[in-house]
Amino acid sequence: MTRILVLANQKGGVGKTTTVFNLGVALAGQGRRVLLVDIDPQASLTALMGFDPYKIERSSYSLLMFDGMGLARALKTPRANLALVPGSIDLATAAVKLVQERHPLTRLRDALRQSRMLFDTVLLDTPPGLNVLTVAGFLAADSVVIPAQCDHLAMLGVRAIQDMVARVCDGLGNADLSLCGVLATFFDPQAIYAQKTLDELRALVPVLETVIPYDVHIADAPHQGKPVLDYAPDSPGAAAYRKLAEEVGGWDA
Amino acid sequence: MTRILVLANQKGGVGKTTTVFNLGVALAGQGRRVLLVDIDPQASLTALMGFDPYKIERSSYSLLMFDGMGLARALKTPRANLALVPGSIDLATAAVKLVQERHPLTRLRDALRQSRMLFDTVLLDTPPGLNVLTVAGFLAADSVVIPAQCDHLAMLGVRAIQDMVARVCDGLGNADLSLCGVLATFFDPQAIYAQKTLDELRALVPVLETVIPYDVHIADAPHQGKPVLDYAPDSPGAAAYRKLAEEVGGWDA
Ligand SMILES: Nc1ncnc2c1ncn2[C@@H]1O[C@H](COP(=O)(O)OP(=O)(O)OP(=O)(O)O)[C@@H](O)[C@H]1O
Ligand SMILES: Nc1ncnc2c1ncn2[C@@H]1O[C@H](COP(=O)(O)OP(=O)(O)OP(=O)(O)O)[C@@H](O)[C@H]1O
Ligand SMILES: [Mg+2]
Ligand SMILES: [Mg+2]
Repeated sequence: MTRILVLANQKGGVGKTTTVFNLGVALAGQGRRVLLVDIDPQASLTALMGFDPYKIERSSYSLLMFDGMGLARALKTPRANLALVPGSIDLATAAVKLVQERHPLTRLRDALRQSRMLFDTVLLDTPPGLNVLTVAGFLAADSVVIPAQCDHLAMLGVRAIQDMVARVCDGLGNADLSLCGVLATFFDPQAIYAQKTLDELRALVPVLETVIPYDVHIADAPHQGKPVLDYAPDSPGAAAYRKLAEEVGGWDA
Repeated sequence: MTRILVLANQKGGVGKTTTVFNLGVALAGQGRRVLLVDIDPQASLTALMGFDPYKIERSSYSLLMFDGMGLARALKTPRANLALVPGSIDLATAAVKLVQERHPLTRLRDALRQSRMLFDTVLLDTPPGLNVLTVAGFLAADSVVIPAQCDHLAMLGVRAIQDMVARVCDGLGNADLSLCGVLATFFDPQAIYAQKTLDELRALVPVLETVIPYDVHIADAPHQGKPVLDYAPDSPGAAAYRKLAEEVGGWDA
């Protein structure tokens, strides 16, 4: 049963893109067929995987803007078991046109459902802020994961996403959307308030078991064009993403 | 001579808000009269300073949306020498209306210029992404500081801001806008590529001398409702913000 997960948080820099990439690589390494979809106009996932966002001909832009577009022509397959629908800088105009020209927001969902049987897990990377591209991602998914730092702003970001899940379910037409949980990222045990914030989150909302630690190997890996699992396989960051893949993979069992 | 600095980077979570707050507190502590302006719909600066973004009656929203609004009625003065024009969640609708209803984007500039003589330094906090609120901030400022992490995405964020500075100067009507420089934030000497990235940045664009280190005290301070300078005055983070205040203060000498 294909699982379509959207990773979202209006707060910037909380590890959405890093998680989509490393979780995707870890799941593929565990033998699952994985599709990553980049719907951020900054296309940092696309850049992370070695492509130039200024030079992408077919991207998620076509899936959002045109009816009846299948995945096939946009698909890249940069690693074994790991496919990518790249983003492109054109997504910035999509964000404007989708609203002004009143396009239906369900085209991405249709394109993904058409190709469901090709993949076990689909991960959608979204931009920060709460805009129409994120809404299209929510309409296309069955579950939401909220990467969040355990800082004083964590609960604000989580609440904003909970509101959006409720609105998408009730008003915008995805009654099946569920909140998987918050994924704690950048967790630094030296920060006095990090554990306290994590405990508070756990008491209030679903939170994934796996916690992604603050680990400089995660930040260094992209400089070598690699996921942390290749760059530093024994690092705490790599171990956490492997553990996350088992936790996420376990939901399908 | 009042200096109006806008802190901007379309990348999220790079320390814009943290810098506006702690730099503002440090400058005020050095005897300057400081005004902070929050134009982010998430209003995290406003929340950081102890106010509730859902309960702000007069905010930067009024300065952006209505002609001839002076600062006086929006102003809060939460600390000695430190004033705040708060943000509010209404800024989200401002972002939409400013574009759709074609409002002039220079009202914030007019309001700030009217009150220039009251302050030595004005710091503007902007949202992530490149949207109309950030443009209004650019039009109101005389200089841009770009907080940026020394990661693989640093140069992308800097380029995006350089493009915007050029466009605002040439096309949109602020010929006086200059780029002060990039402020390196979250600097972790344990990250192999951080120093390399910083050196590359220094070779390509103006970069401030002061570097803000990754320091958990900075992340913990907001949980006590304090700036890091009060919460942990001897920490590396506090020392860096004091040094930054001297560097920035030195530009007016
Ligand atoms: N656990 C971690 N430890 C250390 N660095 C990390 C960690 N997770 C992510 N990073 C680094 O932090 C930066 C921001 O991460 P990332 O781009 O994934 O956030 P994001 O939420 O996708 O940001 P945006 O909102 O701009 O899309 C990147 O340089 C990344 O390499
Ligand atoms: N040098 C630092 N060391 C450790 N933590 C930091 C540092 N600077 C900022 N932080 C923490 O990182 C988080 C993000 O910082 P901040 O909110 O200032 O970023 P921002 O660029 O304003 O984000 P946004 O784009 O969402 O407005 C906050 O929890 C903050 O306390
Ligand atoms: Mg991202
Ligand atoms: Mg901010």
